[in-house]
Amino acid sequence: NVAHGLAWSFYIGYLKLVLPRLKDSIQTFCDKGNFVLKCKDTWKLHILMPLSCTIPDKLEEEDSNIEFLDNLPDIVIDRAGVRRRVYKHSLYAVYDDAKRPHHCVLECATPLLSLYEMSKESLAEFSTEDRLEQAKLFYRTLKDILDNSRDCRNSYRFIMYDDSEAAEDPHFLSKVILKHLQQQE
Amino acid sequence: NVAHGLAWSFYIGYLKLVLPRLKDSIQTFCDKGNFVLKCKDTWKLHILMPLSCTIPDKLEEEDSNIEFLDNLPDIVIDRAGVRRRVYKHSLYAVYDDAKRPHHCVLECATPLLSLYEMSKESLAEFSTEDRLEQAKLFYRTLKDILDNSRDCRNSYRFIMYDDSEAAEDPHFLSKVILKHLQQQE
Ligand SMILES: Nc1nc(=O)c2ncn([C@@H]3O[C@@H]4COP(=O)(O)O[C@H]5[C@@H](O)[C@H](n6cnc7c(N)ncnc76)O[C@@H]5COP(=O)(O)O[C@@H]3[C@@H]4O)c2[nH]1
Repeated sequence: NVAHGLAWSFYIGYLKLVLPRLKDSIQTFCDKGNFVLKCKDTWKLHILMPLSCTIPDKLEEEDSNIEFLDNLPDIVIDRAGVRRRVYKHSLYAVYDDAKRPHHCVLECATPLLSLYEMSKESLAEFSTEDRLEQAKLFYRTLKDILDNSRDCRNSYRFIMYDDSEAAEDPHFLSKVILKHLQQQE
Repeated sequence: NVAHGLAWSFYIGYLKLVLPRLKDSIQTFCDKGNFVLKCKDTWKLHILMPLSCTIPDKLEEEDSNIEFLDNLPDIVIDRAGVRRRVYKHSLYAVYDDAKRPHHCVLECATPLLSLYEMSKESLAEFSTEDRLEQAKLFYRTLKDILDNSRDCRNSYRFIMYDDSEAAEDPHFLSKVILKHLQQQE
């Protein structure tokens, strides 16, 4: 089960390392005078998981109501023989209908990108149906792992969504994000 | 099959991105006056894969004949909403019995670290026997993928080894690496 390994790898190789340090990283960013993240309930990594696994590299190209602001301070860790490997998070402003900005640390779940590309490589023998099933399994497995992780509590928020209707609304993605942010604010 | 997904993810999310750029990155490093990598046949990413999946974060702590020299220039890519994500490779000197240094770009296969940690987390229901089987499957799957990858040809070398005897020889790891390097020099 491909998704099972990807969920564990995402947790072990990334979330378990970075989530415990996230609030401090945001605090450092704010201390430098960047007072955009006012609401501490949103001091989390918001992880986008579109069911289609079509992951944009630049979110603002997906929806003009999303604007990249800056990266948080780098997290630097010696890992598996790579010295000073760098882990980064990006801060975005997401504009609502009243053009007010809502700030959050946001990124897509990179393993879904692997699922997408596997479904395009004939050698992988992995169909579009397999991919949808594995995307859901990835989410369920990751949710179970994180529900049981004390180190990562309250430092993340999953935004899983069915983006099959996304093409019809140029602001589909910002609306999905805002709905989740407003539940926290 | 956990290893199947990890191998594909390692190729799609890492090797396919970095290996085509590796020779240029080494060239830039040499142009700055660092003339250590003289033999172009060794201008490859040497990927260590110990069967036990016990992956050290600092290789020199494993074997005093291995010395970290420097990192190559960063590879910076916008990926899945993370802006300017950084990919790094580390350059090492590996000393032989005659104390001569042999230089190479070296790291461990990070997904094996995930397999190791999964075998330690009870929630993953993944035994030490599963882990050994999956480590071998990871290697076989990755080898198949890379044998078929035109973009990555000649830019990598797998160093898979059974490290069950490693504890008895403080220079086990450097000898394993040197055997592979000497086949290329
Ligand atoms: N040696 C090494 N150096 C790297 O820079 C690197 N980047 C990725 N990988 C390995 O390639 C594969 C595919 O990566 P992907 O990004 O899809 O998944 C990654 C990704 O979803 C997330 N992650 C890891 N590092 C970062 C990061 N810096 N920023 C965002 N996400 C990250 O957590 C997953 C597991 O990471 P690793 O367990 O380090 O191993 C990965 C993985 O096996 C790397 N391996």
